[in-house]
Amino acid sequence: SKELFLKAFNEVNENFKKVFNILFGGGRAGLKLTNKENPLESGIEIIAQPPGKRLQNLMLFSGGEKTLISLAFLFALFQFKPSPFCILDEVDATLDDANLTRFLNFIEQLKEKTQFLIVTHNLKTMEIADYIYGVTMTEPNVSSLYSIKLEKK
Amino acid sequence: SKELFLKAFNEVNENFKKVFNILFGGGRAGLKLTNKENPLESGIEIIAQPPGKRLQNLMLFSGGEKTLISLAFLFALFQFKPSPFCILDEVDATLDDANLTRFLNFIEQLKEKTQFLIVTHNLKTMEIADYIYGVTMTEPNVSSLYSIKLEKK
Amino acid sequence: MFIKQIEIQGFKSFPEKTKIIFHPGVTIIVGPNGCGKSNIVDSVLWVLGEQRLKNIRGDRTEDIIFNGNSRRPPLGMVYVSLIIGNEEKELIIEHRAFRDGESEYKLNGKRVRLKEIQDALWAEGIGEKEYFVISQGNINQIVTAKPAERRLFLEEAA
Amino acid sequence: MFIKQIEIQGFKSFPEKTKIIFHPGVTIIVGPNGCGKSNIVDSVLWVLGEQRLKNIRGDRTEDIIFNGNSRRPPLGMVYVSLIIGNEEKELIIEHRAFRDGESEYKLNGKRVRLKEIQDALWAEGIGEKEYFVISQGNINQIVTAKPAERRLFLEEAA
Ligand SMILES: Nc1ncnc2c1ncn2[C@@H]1O[C@H](COP(=O)(O)OP(=O)(O)OP(=O)(O)O)[C@@H](O)[C@H]1O
Ligand SMILES: Nc1ncnc2c1ncn2[C@@H]1O[C@H](COP(=O)(O)OP(=O)(O)OP(=O)(O)O)[C@@H](O)[C@H]1O
Ligand SMILES: [Mg+2]
Ligand SMILES: [Mg+2]
Repeated sequence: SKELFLKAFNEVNENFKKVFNILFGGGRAGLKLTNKENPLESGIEIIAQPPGKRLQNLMLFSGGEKTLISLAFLFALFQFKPSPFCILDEVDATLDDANLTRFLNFIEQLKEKTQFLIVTHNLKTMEIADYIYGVTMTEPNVSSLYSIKLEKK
Repeated sequence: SKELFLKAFNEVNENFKKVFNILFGGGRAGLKLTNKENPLESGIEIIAQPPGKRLQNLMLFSGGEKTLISLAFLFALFQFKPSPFCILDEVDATLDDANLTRFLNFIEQLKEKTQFLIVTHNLKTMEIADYIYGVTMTEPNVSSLYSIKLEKK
Repeated sequence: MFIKQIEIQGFKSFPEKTKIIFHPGVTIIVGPNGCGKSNIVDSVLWVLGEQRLKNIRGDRTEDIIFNGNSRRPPLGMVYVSLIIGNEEKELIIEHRAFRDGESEYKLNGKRVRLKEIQDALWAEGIGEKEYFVISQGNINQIVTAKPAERRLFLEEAA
Repeated sequence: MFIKQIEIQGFKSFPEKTKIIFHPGVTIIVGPNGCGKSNIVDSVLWVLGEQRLKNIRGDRTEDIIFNGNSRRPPLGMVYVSLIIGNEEKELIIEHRAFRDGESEYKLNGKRVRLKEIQDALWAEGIGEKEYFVISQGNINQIVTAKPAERRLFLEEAA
């Protein structure tokens, strides 16, 4: 229904502004309906302005910035309606250290309500693990798993 | 002309087999014309078999494997007809340590004939640099460059 | 609700029955290129009814069945089960398929159509798999998507 | 032949005239997300005549001209020059454009059409820019390409 959708949109929009701020360490962002008169037919536009930067075509952002904006949108949705679990495959591949740290801190906030399965090559990402599985192919084309013991600090 | 194309194709094919072997530390690979009777209209197929693995649909390979196969093709072309310069933007993002090392070793072979400009976040990639430029935005939306002094070992 | 277990047999690089236990919190999966990490992600998409094999890097059913190596022959069947639940209840979702294209789904041991599984997940507040599975290389699609496509994400949550 | 220098003024995040000197061998470019590394790559594509702005993450000419920040106003002009050469000779390629869409190319100081630049590069054994510039996220396209598209790469070398 129209009311339900608008209620969800407005709440996710508020979340998006805050999550964007946290992930980018500042800046302003928001979501915009392309068709305000007809919300049930409307698309959703992303307006993003990292700290100090000018508003610009979303495509001009860097690879890492696009990933961070995408994650902000996803997490904004999760804050509105948590998914019980979330599987992320190498989403951290293009994030620099500073952005990676803010991303990982945010995962630690969300993990109360959402179980995360994260595939990564990044050593820093491994640090937020409650459990780690290593995958190998001791025999070609045959995968096997093993647990990696964690010494929690 | 048909002869020129076939000569190029065969030579690049030979290079591809060898480069693939070096980058994957073994295995077998090759290029195949989709239309043998009509080479000037033919597409080029890639057949790849990492060490011990079975021949399979190219799409089934992992992200890192696809990158390595793509680089093998590119370098096979460069061995046939070196490009004077080559610009690579974050091609190493999905390579694990072992594949990254073989990739970097190969760059060091090619750099005699080809100048490389490589954008990266990877510390290991920085080790093969003859020169390093750092880019920053001390002022938002304004990029500035600075040289990073290298202590060559 | 959380994922308690994934069991894989015959799916891509998992010829042997492989049981993976999960707990609440953050589980990290690591390993070298091509060792099978994304194949695990693909198996979850597949057991939840991924119809477009392109989305799990395949073209035909035979692509996602273990195709053998120098020592082992190809297999003829693929099976994945997913157990999600909490302390009070459990949902066991199974998908089995054969090289000839035949396939069947089961929910808590009973053979069902895919729709019944989707309804059962929906009743538990679990939406479309695109909402909670981000495959390798896909995260930026939220930014590069058309506004109408992005809307679908919100509809999942609404 | 190698790239000796790139000079950028007004292109994306380079409002100030920025001269970057290069030498033979391997030059590595590093920096945090969004600092401008890929913009340098885009400037090379643009000076060499990239017609499809989508390939350098833009839609209209104004996207690739410095659009200002809280302290500086947007600029009205974008200029990139590329010097390639060796000890014996040099090719100076320049591309200038304005917000209204007007643009001009120069080769060694003389105003030319883009075709003349492409011919001069071809004479030096330098092919299409897609052959020697791999933009961020694009490397896997060689594997995911259709066989006919892959052929274009070989034609560049043949
Ligand atoms: N049908 C199949 N039968 C046997 N092995 C398969 C099949 N499909 C895929 N594989 C194997 O799975 C590998 C790819 O695995 P996967 O994509 O999970 O790697 P990954 O761990 O995600 O690597 P990366 O870190 O590079 O992303 C292929 O190289 C192949 O060996
Ligand atoms: N027309 C423009 N005017 C001003 N600044 C611009 C313009 N276009 C792009 N930018 C700036 O360039 C940034 C993107 O730069 P770029 O893509 O080069 O980053 P990068 O260093 O490659 O980052 P990453 O490591 O994430 O790939 C944008 O965030 C924006 O600040
Ligand atoms: Mg993978
Ligand atoms: Mg970049």
